[in-house]
Formats: sequence, structure tokens, C-alpha cells
Amino acid sequence: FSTFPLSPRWTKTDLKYRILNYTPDMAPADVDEAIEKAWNVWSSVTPLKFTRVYEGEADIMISFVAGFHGDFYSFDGVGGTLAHAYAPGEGIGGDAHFDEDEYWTKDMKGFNLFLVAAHEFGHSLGLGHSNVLGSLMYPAYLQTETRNYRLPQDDVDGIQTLYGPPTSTEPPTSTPPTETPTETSTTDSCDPHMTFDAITTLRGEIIFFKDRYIWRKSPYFPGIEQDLISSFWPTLPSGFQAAYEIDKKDQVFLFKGNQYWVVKGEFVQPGFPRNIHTLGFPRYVKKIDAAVYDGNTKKTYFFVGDKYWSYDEVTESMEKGYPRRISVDFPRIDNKVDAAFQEKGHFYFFHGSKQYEIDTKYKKVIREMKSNSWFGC
Amino acid sequence: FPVVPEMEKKNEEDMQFAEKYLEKYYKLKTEAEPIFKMKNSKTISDKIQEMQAFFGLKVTGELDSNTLEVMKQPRCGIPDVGQ
Repeated sequence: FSTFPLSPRWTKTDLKYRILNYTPDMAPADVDEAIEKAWNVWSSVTPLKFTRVYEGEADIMISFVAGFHGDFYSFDGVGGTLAHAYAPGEGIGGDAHFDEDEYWTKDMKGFNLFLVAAHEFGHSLGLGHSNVLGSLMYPAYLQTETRNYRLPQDDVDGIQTLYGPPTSTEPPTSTPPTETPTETSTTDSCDPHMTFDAITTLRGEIIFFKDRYIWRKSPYFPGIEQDLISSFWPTLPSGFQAAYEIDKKDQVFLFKGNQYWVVKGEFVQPGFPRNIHTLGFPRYVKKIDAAVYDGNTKKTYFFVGDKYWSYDEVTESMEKGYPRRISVDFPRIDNKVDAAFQEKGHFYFFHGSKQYEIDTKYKKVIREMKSNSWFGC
Repeated sequence: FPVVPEMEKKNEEDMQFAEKYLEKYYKLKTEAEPIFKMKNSKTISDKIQEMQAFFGLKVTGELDSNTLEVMKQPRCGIPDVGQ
């Protein structure tokens, strides 16, 4: 990788971008999506956050232009130069220009706008070109699969020399944590006071999250395996607070603070993290305690404090009439829910070192157990 | 062998294309630049070598077909060196 001479970089982490105009080659919504997805490539591996503004000045102004367009680098018609962008700085600094004479598409029929934009935004953030074939900052356009796009390591290394890795931005919770979370070592998996941050199924396995670790209970191998979260998802933070799987879509949703990510196996889906409020939560909700998807009803229950919401995964919207008090609909669940998952038609809710097996249909507690009963202690 | 006239014309065109490419992305100084030559100004052959090295091509300083092929790939407008 390379940076510009003297390595100019933004000295703030919250950057604003504005799309000044659209190419007639694509639907505006597809342009919006390609641009947002391109910014997420960089925000997912740095502390940077990108917010779109619709008027006035922005740090990065994005436009489609042709030929001479007011700077010293005129475009050259079809082919040749596709786009260019300026290093971080005032005025034109950071701005990105796309050659309108090219044919821009959201697929591979023309030049894929997401790929070119992600490259140009690398310049807007301070990266120069890389001579690593296959890296995003390689100067020549390379057709690349854009689903499950993963930023190549050379680009991650480059951008992190300028801005470092993502910080775990834990928004201040409403109540200070009762106990200072202590790192858990492997031998504690049978600790009778074991508590979990989040639990989800994942391709037939059950994944228990705690601090930087996960425990895997798998039908494919005996016993319990402990791993670092970073060994599964190197570009994601640790300390997830809620998680759930939609098995039919092979998607796992991971929540931390007011952000969430979606993964398919080890692949982090592009376009994330997103803010939990895009799911329909009110502003006062700062984080999710637990989440569980009911495959029968296709609804996801989100637990926050002593209340819960129901999200319809078909209409992708929050159901009316929520939040509701947990203890009203789930008798005997009188406290907040730390973690939850569904297995073989039952819900399992966790609070502290206790676990409650619940009949999904009638929402009745069937059994109470220790939280780590799954570990065969 | 005697160079066929159209081949000569093609080579001329390729060389002009290459010069433009190197001016844009490798800071090749054109004749139109001020009379005094930058102390480190380099001939076009040096610049071709620089570009070949960047792209991992065989470094010959000659405008061979591989080098021309890479130069013709659609690309970003930011220079590769000395932005």
C-alpha cells in the first residue's frame, strides 16, 4: 500500500459526505446504496464514521462529471481514466469525481460503481495506489465479486496505518455495570456462576459469547471448543451483547451498543455496521440485551431491560403494540434477559447464572437450569 | 527487417499513447515543460521501467506488448508515484 506524500489524513473520525448529482446509468437508489456500501468497507476496519448530508458543505463531495470539470485533471471519455479523488484536506480535498462518460452499473455489465467508489474513497481517506494485484487500491480496474466483499489485507494494513483499527465505541449505558467484567479463561466454562453476554445458533452449532471469547457446542465434534471472536471475524469488535440466527437465510445478526452486523459463516456482510434504530427502535434504546428469532412465526424478539419488542422478519418492520413487559408474556421471567436462543422448538432464556427452557408457543417456562448446562459439566 | 509503413505508424501511435500515460501517472516531463530540466527528470525509457516495476512486469524500458496492455486497462486517474 502507499499513502500520499506527507501522509495527509483526516484529524476527525466523523466525516460527512454529499452526493452532488447522479449518473443517468443507474437508479438513484442504487447509486446511494453503492456509495454507502463503499464507505462501509472503510468504516468496518477503522474508527471512522461516514454520515451523508444532503445540502451545504461536506468533507467529501461526490459528483459525476465528464471531460474538463473545473480541476486540473480533465476526464478522457470512455475508458482510460474512470475516476479520481483528492487526498484529505480543505476544499477539494477528499472530493471524488466519477467520469460520466463511463457506463456505471451495480453489477458487472459496466464499471461497478461500488468497486470504483470504494477505491476512490481510499484516496479520499489518504491512501495512494498499491502494487499488490487484487488489492482494492490497485490502480487498474479489476472485476471482483462484490457480494460478501472483504477488504484485502493490504488495504486494511494501509488504512490502519493512518487511522488504526475500529474502537469499541461502547455508548454509556443508562446504569453503570454492576460488576466490572472480568476476562474469562477456558477453565471457567464450568463455573457454576457462569453468565453469558449473548448466545445464538449458527449452522447447527450453539455459540456462547462472553467478553472476547466464544464457546462452540457443535454436533460435528465432541465437547466444547473455545475460540477468540477475532479468530472467527477478524474485522469485528468483541463484546457482543445480543445475537440471533435466521437459519433459512444463513444469517447471524450480532449486536453491540447501537450497532449491528450481519455475518454469513465467517463472512461479514457488506453494508454493516448499521444503527439499531434503523430496525425501528426508539431513540432512547441504546443497546439490546438479547435477541432470539422464532423460525415458526418468523418474528425476532428483542429484549431491552424489562421490556421486549417483536420484529417481523418478513415485512422487516417492528410489530405494532410493542414494547411489552417481558414478565407479562413470559411468566416467571421477572428480570432482564442476558441472552436467548431457540433450539429444537424451545426458547432458552438466560439471566445471570440461570437458564430457563420455554415452550415457544405458550411462552411458559418448562425447566430452570444452570446457564452452562450445555457444557456437560 | 524493413519496418512496414503502417507498422511504423502504429508504433508511433503506441508511443504517443504511452507518453500521455506516463505523463499522467508517472510524472514524465513533456517537451512543453520549462527549459530547465528537473534535476531528476528521466527519459521515457526510465519512466517505462518505473511503471513496469510498479506493475510487476519484466523491467525492460521497452514499450513491449505486455506493458502496453496494462497501460490500456481502465484505471483510476490518480498518479501511481509522486502524487
